[in-house]
Amino acid sequence: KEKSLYKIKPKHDSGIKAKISMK
Amino acid sequence: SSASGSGAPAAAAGGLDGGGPRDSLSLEEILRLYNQPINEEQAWAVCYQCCGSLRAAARDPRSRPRRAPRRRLEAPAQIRVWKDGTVTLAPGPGDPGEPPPGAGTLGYSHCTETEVIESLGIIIYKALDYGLKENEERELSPPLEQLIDHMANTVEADGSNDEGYEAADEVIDEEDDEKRKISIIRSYKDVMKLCAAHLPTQSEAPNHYQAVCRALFAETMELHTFLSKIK
Repeated sequence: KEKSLYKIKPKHDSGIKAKISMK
Repeated sequence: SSASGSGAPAAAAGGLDGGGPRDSLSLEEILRLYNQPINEEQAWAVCYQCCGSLRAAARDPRSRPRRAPRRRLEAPAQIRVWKDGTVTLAPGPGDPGEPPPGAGTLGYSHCTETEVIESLGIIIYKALDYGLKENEERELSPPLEQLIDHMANTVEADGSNDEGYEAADEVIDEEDDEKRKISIIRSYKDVMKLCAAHLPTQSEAPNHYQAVCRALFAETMELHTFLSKIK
């Protein structure tokens, strides 16, 4: 079972968040 | 614990319209009520269930009362989680029984299956990222990041993903290698296959993901009722 908490890291320029935000 | 945080009760109290029984909730309503992102299992489940209903609608559109025309998703408000665990797209302007597009609408237009999948991947990612600051990034498990990467068509040209996940080595095994075989997602079925491959027993995917979405609906409604009583 997944833990309810999740890890947060600094946004990376080549990470998925940056790629999604460019869509 | 889900409702912890100073903004949650206020957000929840105003999160749903009307006080009567509900048969469905939008993903936006769910996010606002919890005031936190969805978890990974819910993301897998919404992807699977949504693609299942889209696939069914595409194959037999006249038999689907909750018809889902092919169009890009623009917001989590367009994804509806039903009491029975079904996930559909909300009817849009121009759909049967809906008003025609007008000023201020989202301007739906019919598009390809891969475009719908891409937009779904983006919405799911944003639901996982809900509430995070712009300079923060959630650490997703590699399989889920790969799924979204492929759905949203953000995979690098060489087919590799960005490996920012420090704990990746401990969870990569033969099963993950099997999942990597699907390098390009072209259809709703491809998405469903990847979601099913995430489970220990793939044949359990329909029941499992329906149960996850059914629980998501039920727990959200329970939270809404609870917070409304407190208010």
